[in-house]
Amino acid sequence: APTTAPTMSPEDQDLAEGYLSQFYADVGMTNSTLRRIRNNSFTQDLQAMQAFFGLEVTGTLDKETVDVMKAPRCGVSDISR
Amino acid sequence: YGHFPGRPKWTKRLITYRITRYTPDLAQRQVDTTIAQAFQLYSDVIPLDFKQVTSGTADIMILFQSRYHGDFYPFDGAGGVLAHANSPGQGQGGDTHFDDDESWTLTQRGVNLLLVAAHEFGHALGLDHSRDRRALMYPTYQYVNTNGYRLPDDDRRGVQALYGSRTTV
Repeated sequence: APTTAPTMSPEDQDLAEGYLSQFYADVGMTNSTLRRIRNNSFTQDLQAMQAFFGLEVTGTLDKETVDVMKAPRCGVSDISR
Repeated sequence: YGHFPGRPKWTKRLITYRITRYTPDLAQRQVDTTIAQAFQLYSDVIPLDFKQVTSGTADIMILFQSRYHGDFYPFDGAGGVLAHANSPGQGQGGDTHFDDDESWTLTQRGVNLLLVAAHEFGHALGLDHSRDRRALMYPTYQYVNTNGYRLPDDDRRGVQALYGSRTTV
């Protein structure tokens, strides 16, 4: 039977935004215009993260992706700077 | 495995390191021994040697500290980010920092210092994160038995691509 996709909590959304900005964002994005660009690229960054970790690449925040984001890890970015 | 843009690496054979702040979780002697073991994992397979110094500026400066610790990347409390390190270079290049809000251990409990230190020293030698789940340079922490631990193949190939093999020199 069809099921409703679980909705991620605002806390998980905040976690994801922080995680992606820390580990998948380009450097130098500091002014407001560029911040808007960053916000628009949330889906792209999420896809990059899901691809890196071998998750299903959906661009949508799901439990499996959040679980990876919550795992203890190294503080070095996953995209080369 | 991966390397940082420009493939930064050390251009000398003897690399010095200095631990400027220790964690209270372990005896200083245990930290010294474990850090030396982590470097040994690399010097077993590449023609670099590592020497601890106790004064002055070393190539790789190491500290344990929580929250703000002098760079642009303050730590975040227990869990989350465990440690970070810079790629090789002058100044702060290679410097390695451990979040002292973690519970550092030599066992399966808490966060195993040998595994995290070896990972960070991979960065300090020029290795970027790997997508290979079995690699030491995979970004997330997972405990593995450290008895007789050796550098996984992916990481060995990555660091030998930068420095060559110790056995061939």
